[in-house]
Amino acid sequence: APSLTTEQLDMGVDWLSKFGYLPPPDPVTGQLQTKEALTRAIKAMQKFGGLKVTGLLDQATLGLMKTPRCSLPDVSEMDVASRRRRR
Amino acid sequence: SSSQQNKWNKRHLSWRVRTFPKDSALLGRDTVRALMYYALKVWSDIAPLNFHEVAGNDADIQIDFTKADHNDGYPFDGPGGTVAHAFFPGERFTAGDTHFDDDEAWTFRSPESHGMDLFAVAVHEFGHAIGLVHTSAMESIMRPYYQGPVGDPLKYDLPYEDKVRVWQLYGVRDSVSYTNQPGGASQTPDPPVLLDLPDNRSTPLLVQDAPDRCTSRFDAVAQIRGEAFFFKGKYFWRLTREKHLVSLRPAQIHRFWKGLPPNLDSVDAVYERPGDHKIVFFKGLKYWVFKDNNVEEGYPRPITDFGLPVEAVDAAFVWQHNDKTYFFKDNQFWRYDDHLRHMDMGYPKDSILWKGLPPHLDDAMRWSDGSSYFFNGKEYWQVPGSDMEVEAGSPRLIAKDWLFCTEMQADSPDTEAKSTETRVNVHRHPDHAENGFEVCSCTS
Repeated sequence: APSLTTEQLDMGVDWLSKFGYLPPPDPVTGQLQTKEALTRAIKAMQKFGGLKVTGLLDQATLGLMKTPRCSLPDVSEMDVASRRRRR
Repeated sequence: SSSQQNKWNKRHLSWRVRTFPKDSALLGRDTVRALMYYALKVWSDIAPLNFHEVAGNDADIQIDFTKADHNDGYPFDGPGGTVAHAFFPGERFTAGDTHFDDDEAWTFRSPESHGMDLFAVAVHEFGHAIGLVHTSAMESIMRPYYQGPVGDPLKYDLPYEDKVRVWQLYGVRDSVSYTNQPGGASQTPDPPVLLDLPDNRSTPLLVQDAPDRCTSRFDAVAQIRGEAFFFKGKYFWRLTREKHLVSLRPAQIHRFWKGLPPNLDSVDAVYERPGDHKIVFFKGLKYWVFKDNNVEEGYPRPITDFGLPVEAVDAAFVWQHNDKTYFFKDNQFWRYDDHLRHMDMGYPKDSILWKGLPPHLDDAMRWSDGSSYFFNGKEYWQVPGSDMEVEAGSPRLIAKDWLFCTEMQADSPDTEAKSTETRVNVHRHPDHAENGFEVCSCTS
């Protein structure tokens, strides 16, 4: 995939946080997302959206992120917590 | 899909469009209300839920068109991006509330390129409002991504995946009343209920014996889903909640209110029952209960069910002040509790207690201004709020204040009287409608 611009990466991380795929960055430490967490989040979003699961912010993924949609997250906090517990 | 976000414990849910799209050139208010009605009906057709539109501020599902940050934690972002959201039943203060981004170009029966199909998005959001979360199933209406228009609201059939998920939440509706027969065989859809023009549009010419709204006296008058219905013979006129006459031509009762006997030539009284918001029609010793515009099974029944000892009812209305139902016959009235379904003690009483009302009534109704209105002949009396005395300016002429007739039309001689008494002194009032000005009201 062509290399991502910073803007695209920022948009992608914001989008993934907004719709529940990434936990919001830690407000205290400002801890940024780890690369693994980001890859996991992208894969989850691609799977939920019916895309090929690559773990990369490729064009198809960025395209879906631009599609009009409902504001509600795809993954509720409960699911994130229960997945953490399972892990 | 992730776990369900709880569900409503009650089955009767009220809704109201509190704010409309600013750019209503694209979609009129009545169209927006009709689309909300049908989007909710998609779910109530298959689940044991009943939605009814209300006028007040206490609706379970408050629907708003708003934009940008509107202080609910889900700011909109201009055209595209996020287009709508709804709150799950478990939310404390906002349960069921549904917001549409007013920066979107909301459309109805338009190509996808013209904008966002309001019906499709509303079905999705009301899925949240009853407790469904997003799903990844490609054909589901609960996919988070906008997938374009879903066709005609009257013919829309929910994907099976979504039916199963709502049945898991609420069980199956016992008497399924599909908008469409399951399995895709599309039968002629139910006529739009209370939210679109009665289906007499297909009869371009007025049927000859149709009454004239400007010279008639009315058999029954009722507020139903916030709108006013004036019944005369086999016909009725309808006014929107803004008192706009839906059509200058009357609609035929039998073609809209399904299930009344074909030989019924008029009705005595009509009212919308508090609690379940069903609609009750009276004629002689009998009454019928309607859910929306379809009569329920097992009717007609005798009016003795209400504990009424009389042979007919002149008037019936629900007093906003105490949510009790009042029946009038000649110079007596009864008070009935529709929530407990029994007559209150100490009735009948003499209707003289309602100071200033005439001794006989054609019907009565509550209205969204908080007053109660009493109709007899060509006149009406207004009783404000919790008073039991008519307000000073009564009576006034029905034809001019409700049915947009000019003074000349309204004052012409009565074509027929419901009772033998003649009208001797018709009060002259300042003319509310400009002379010769016909009011046309466009709805969806």
